[in-house]
Amino acid sequence: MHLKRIELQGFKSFAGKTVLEFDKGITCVVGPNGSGKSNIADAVRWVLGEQSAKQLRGSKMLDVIFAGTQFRKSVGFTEVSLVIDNEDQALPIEYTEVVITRRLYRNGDSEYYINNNTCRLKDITGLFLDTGIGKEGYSIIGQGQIHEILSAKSEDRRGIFEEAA
Amino acid sequence: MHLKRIELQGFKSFAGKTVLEFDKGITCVVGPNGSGKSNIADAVRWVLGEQSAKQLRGSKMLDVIFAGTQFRKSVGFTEVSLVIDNEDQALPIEYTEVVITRRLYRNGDSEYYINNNTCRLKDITGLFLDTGIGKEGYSIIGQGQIHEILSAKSEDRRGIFEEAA
Amino acid sequence: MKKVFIEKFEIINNKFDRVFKELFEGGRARIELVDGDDVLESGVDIIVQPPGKKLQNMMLLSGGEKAFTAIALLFAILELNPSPFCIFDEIEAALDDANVIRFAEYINSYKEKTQFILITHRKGSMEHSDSLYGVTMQEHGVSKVVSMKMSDQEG
Amino acid sequence: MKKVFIEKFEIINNKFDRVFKELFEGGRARIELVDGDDVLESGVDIIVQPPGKKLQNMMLLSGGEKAFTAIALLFAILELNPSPFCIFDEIEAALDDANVIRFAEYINSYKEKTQFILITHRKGSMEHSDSLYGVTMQEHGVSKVVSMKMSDQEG
Ligand SMILES: Nc1ncnc2c1ncn2[C@@H]1O[C@H](COP(=O)(O)OP(=O)(O)OP(=O)(O)O)[C@@H](O)[C@H]1O
Ligand SMILES: Nc1ncnc2c1ncn2[C@@H]1O[C@H](COP(=O)(O)OP(=O)(O)OP(=O)(O)O)[C@@H](O)[C@H]1O
Ligand SMILES: [Mg+2]
Ligand SMILES: [Mg+2]
Repeated sequence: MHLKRIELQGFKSFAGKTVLEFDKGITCVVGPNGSGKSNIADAVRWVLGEQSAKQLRGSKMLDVIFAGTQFRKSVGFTEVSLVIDNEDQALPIEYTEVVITRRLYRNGDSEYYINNNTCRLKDITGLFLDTGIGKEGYSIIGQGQIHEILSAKSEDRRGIFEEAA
Repeated sequence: MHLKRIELQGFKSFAGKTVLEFDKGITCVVGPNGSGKSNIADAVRWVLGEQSAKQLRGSKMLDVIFAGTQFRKSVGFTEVSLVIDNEDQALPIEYTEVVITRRLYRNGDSEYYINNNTCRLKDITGLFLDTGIGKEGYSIIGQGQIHEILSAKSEDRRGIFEEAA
Repeated sequence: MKKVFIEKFEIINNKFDRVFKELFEGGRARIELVDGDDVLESGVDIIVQPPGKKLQNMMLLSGGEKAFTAIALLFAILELNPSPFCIFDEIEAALDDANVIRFAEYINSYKEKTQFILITHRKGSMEHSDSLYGVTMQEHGVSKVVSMKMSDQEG
Repeated sequence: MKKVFIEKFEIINNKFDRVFKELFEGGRARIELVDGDDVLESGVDIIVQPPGKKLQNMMLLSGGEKAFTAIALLFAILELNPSPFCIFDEIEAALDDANVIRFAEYINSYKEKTQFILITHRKGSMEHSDSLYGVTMQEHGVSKVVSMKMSDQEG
């Protein structure tokens, strides 16, 4: 199982449709301050079901929809898809390519899809349950968050081990 | 007024006597992770009267005394001096060169000196009162602390402006 | 429950020490339960000793040593609980140039099992990657992505 | 007391906007009292707009934009309350290479009034400094300082 593609549209600073193809191995994402690199990590966390606007550096969930610039209008919805190679059937679903999609409209309506079939958030989190991926695991580390693993209070650290155990 | 020299002895990882001379202008301090760069900033904060061990990344004040390594024994005291050029008489004292010294022994005894005369901490903080230097001002910014200026709660930010006002 | 937790805890502890030694090229590291009698509720202490230094309180470590220790613990956890892909956003920012290269080499030894997406500003990481994406804002406030396939780089 | 506070607040506000424009090469920034009626107790809001972007909540700014905004505010405060010397420990760590150079150039324009000691890993900062100290641990766990006068560097 590996990530083949991320497709973003109207997500944070990504006004138009943007596609990132990935091979196996290591891919670096580089660019100037404020260009939108961390917004890509936020998009992956969001499509996997993130419910906290604060974890996505916003104050309300609508903050993830492209808000416009001095020269461009805002948009009415955002959509992000993860395209995953499932040749090895690591995800318990009969497709060899699995597409997870989340959409949010300005009126607050939110939709989830697996391979273009409407589903609930529970279906997506259920799919990834034992893979280590998902907003709870250690597979996505946000900017400045690496220090949290050593967090100050010993009882906070406890959570790490329960998670992993 | 400018800083001419920092002299450290037995302070954190500086086992022996170490002297850093400074000119006016910009001096960069570079070196590998864990080599002792931030310990120099801690030394300056300490000699200016810092009372919180936590602000110096320790759990007790004795943590600033060289604790030894696998190959060297610990030492019994630490001493740090700041040598300041006072040609312009910015510091309200009749010397053209002012030397501030702080010493701490393993038994907890602590001494302060101005130009080799014993004094109290109050004398040192009084000397620097209107200069902007000192542990409360914005002249020393520790590693990772730049973000605190924008700190999350608006009432915390208040402190900055009172300080400056 | 208790037995499983203790077993897994020991595995992470061993892996943490091994990864730490590999990244720091020596020294040792371990995790301990603060209260051994109450395994299921106890906090966890992290005790590390960089090569040649005395065992010290975590707080006295430098910014870079702390980040590198956190990375070692992260890899120990990922070894126990491997993930098919990971996204790391500037986790190596506090490391010096030599440690960034050790980090990048370590990740390279791992890439058969896990796919990595590294958001970074560091040359050491870029030089050890298989492909590169550039994110720009030619139009103010609007992000665009440009693929900079490594082979183009040499050109 | 109230009158003095409002005056100083306005001065910092103006300086903050000027320094922000200089560092970001455009945009605007301001500080506002959350509760204008209770000047002496009110919290403070920071509102910034990088060039070409919409005015947004501080939280949505990137890591580098936040650090650069904090640096702009720091300099605004230092202009109001100048200090003869400053020690900054890796304050420019989150900046990209272009912004590090803008930061180093800004500091250079300031060095007549204030002496700076910058602890740093960034080349942009080193290249704009007048002198350089290297800190090493040839003996494990024991710090030594080596002066690397800039002129040696060219050699
Ligand atoms: N809903 C939105 N609409 C438009 N722009 C947005 C939205 N949310 C965030 N942004 C913009 O995205 C930018 C931040 O992007 P991001 O955090 O990805 O930067 P980055 O490339 O990670 O930078 P750094 O290197 O500093 O970490 C901000 O300038 C912010 O204004
Ligand atoms: N009392 C002490 N005795 C001996 N060594 C000490 C003492 N206190 C701190 N140290 C050592 O100093 C080292 C940290 O140094 P410092 O924080 O200055 O590093 P640094 O050069 O700033 O590194 P970085 O680039 O990672 O920030 C630690 O490894 C710690 O073990
Ligand atoms: Mg970022
Ligand atoms: Mg440091």
